[in-house]
Amino acid sequence: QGSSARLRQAMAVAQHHDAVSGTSKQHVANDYARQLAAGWEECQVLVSNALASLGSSKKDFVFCNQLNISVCPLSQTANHFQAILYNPLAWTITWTVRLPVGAWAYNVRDPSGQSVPSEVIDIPAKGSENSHPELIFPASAPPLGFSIYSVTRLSVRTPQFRDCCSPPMAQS
Amino acid sequence: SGPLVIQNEHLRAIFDPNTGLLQEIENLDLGLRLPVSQSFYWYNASTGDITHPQASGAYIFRPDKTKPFPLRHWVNTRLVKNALVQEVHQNFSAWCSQVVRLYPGQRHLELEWTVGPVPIRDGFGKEIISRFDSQLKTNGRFYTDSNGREILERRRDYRPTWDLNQTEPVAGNYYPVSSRIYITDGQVQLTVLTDRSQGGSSLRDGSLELMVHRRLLMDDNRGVGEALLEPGDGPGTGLVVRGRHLVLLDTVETAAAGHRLQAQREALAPQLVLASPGQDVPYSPG
Repeated sequence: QGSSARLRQAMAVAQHHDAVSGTSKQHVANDYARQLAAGWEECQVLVSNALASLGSSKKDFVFCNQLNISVCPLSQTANHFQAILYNPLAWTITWTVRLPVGAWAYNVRDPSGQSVPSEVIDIPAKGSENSHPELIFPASAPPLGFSIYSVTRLSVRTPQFRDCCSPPMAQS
Repeated sequence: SGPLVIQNEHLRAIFDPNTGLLQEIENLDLGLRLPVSQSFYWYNASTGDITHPQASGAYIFRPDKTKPFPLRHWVNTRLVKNALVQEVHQNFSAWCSQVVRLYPGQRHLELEWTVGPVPIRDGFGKEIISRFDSQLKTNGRFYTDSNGREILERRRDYRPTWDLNQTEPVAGNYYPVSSRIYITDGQVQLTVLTDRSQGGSSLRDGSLELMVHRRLLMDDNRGVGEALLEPGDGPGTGLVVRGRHLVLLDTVETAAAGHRLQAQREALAPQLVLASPGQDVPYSPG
């Protein structure tokens, strides 16, 4: 059973100017973040239930909250997964989906089963020499609706695409 | 080698071949070209001085000098180009990098910046800004929004409701930016959309800056009783912050439609949920 009450409560607490502008001691700021995170956690159950009801099928829904630092255990390990894009706007949107993955070639299919162009680029990991592959594909979702894309890893050994590195800038 | 260029059907971004920094943005639909550079700078946070003991802190932004220090005059770059994305990865320093990105069909330039942990071993608190510099004759004016709805005109060293005696040439010209800031010369408009509220200003004609991160060493004596030091995932390591600025170049006539629709797409961005297939169970509530 999901509920948005906890997030609503956390947002209400965060109306205090300390939460809005960061004028609090560190442990208070941490607590604001903790409350918001707990509230979002419960909302993820709510969103999953809504998607199950709208899609008439229960799935093992996974939310990756660290896509901004290219972390998503499911997409980085699974050979096959679905990407569900929910659009809260009242008009159709096109969006470029970026997901950290574990290989260099994937096949992406749109809701009608058509193949969608996709690329895998290697992203330098911060502060280290190694990099990691990131899958990119264009997606769209209907107004106030969602689209389900199916992603399958291809058994291709060599990277489909290595970026062309411009020569290092003059070190002077 | 020649200038680095990334482009799509609507926009072209050109980077200086010597410095790797942004050099020009071109709106291909409108035939608009704006030489504009962008880089990161840091203000040395004031710890109080003879004119006033006020230090920079959680409540107060008060740089020690009016001129910020550039993080670096050139960057290491890395170009990624394929059918679905064109990116220039810029490395300013061990604690500051940025990816300038264009997807097909996109009418804005996406600058994804990553800043932190801000070093403080030199004993200086730092307030980090991203600054855009152009030749636009903006006549001391710039525009910031209030909660994404009303756009307010700001004038340097001026207040509409009282005669301002400007004592803080930088901080006294900083304003809250909820979602956008822009400058215009009456024909061309350069707009920057933010993905969170930031402080922003235009301290010189044609220039526009947004504060992306702060790490301070003193309390500002306004009640918090703690420096804005933001230990990251361990005492004293400092937070790493990542965010995005979306840059739009338009005529004054077309700019509002551009930034208002794009800001709505950002504020109500699609929610991405993953699912492992094969676990589907038919479900029809009640």
